[in-house]
Formats: sequence, structure tokens, C-alpha cells
Amino acid sequence: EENEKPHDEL
Amino acid sequence: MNIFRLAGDMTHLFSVLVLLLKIYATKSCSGISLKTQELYALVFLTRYLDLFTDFISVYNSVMKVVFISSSVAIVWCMRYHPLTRRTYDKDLDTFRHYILVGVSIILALLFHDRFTFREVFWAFSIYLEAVAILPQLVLLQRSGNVDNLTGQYVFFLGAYRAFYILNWIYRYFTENHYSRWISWLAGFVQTALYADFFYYYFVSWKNNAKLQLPA
Repeated sequence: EENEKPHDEL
Repeated sequence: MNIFRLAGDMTHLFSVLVLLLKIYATKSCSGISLKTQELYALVFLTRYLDLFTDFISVYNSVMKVVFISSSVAIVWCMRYHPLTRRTYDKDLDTFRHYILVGVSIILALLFHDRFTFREVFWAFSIYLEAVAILPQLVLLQRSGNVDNLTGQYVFFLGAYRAFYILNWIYRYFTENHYSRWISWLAGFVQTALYADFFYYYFVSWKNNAKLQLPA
């Protein structure tokens, strides 16, 4: 399972 | 980073600076809704939980710190600062904002990307941000007259999410980046809530007249 993607927007 | 995203971040930053300037220069927070400011503080505190776990860029971290600290500072000025707290229009600011918090919690528990602590809080912050301006809009409508800086604050705050929508469209076509549908939907709701305000803002700007909202 893919890792949690970080949120790159504010 | 594309031009739309940068424009969105800058209008967001500008709105905060205009608000701080208004409070500092006029020593007054009349026309500003404490309810909306408290909701924004909550939005940023719950969205930026990743500040210490994920490093994206210096720009990203600095902006997060700016948004958290400025929103907390504004709430402090309105609640506790001896000079400015008396200028707060408490009697006009009666929107039951805890309802917005409750609905956002329920929505976040039902609709999220993943059922993890961070993702549920992230979704909560997106839903809450979409409606956080409502107490402010109600307060402006009630007081009728809107001073210049307050009008500009709301205008820039509304423009910010509109630029973010353009940024998502741009990223969709150029990077094949698929922004989460949660952001799309909430972003549209958030921008649509300003439609009325934008209309009167442009009319007053075109006529070079003071911004007035109809009762």
C-alpha cells in the first residue's frame, strides 16, 4: 500500500 | 509552483497583512468577526499538523508558521488586547460558529482520503475553511458600511481560493497532478460564498464609491 502523500499545498 | 498557486498564496498572505495593518493602524477591530478568526486559527492548527513531520520546502514551512501565528495573534488582539478588544462588535457577531465546527467534524469522519489521524484533520480543515467566512459576511451585512481595509481583507481572502482552483486546473493538465476531490469541491463552495461580496466590491470599485452591502 502506498504511503501517505504529504500535502504540498497550503 | 506555478503562477496561479503563487498568486493564491500571495493574495492569502496579503489579506492577513491587510487585516493586521487595519488592527494595528486604526487600533480597532470593528467590522471583524472574532468567530471567523477563531475558525481560521482552528483551520490552520489542524491542517498544518505535518509541520514537524513532513518537510516540503522552506517556503512551505515559513508560510505555515505565518498563517498559524497570524491567526492566533488576531484572535488574541480581539479577545485580550486591552486597546483593541473593546472595539470588537460583539453584538453583531452572533453567528453560531460551533455548528460549522460540528458539521465539519462529521463530514471529515465520513469523507476523507484515509482514516488516519492526519488525513481526517486535514479534511476537517478543508471543510471548515470553506465556510469559515460566513460569520464575517453576516457581520458585514449587518453593519452595512464596510471600511476600506476590511473590504480589501475579505476581497483578498476570497481571491486566494479562486487562484487555487486555477492552480489545480493548471496542475491537472501540466503535471497530471490530481488534486483530491475534497479540495476541489470545498474550494468551489468557498469561492462561491464570496460571489455576492465580489459583485458589490466591483460595483463600488467601478463607481469609485464606498463599499456598501445591501441589508
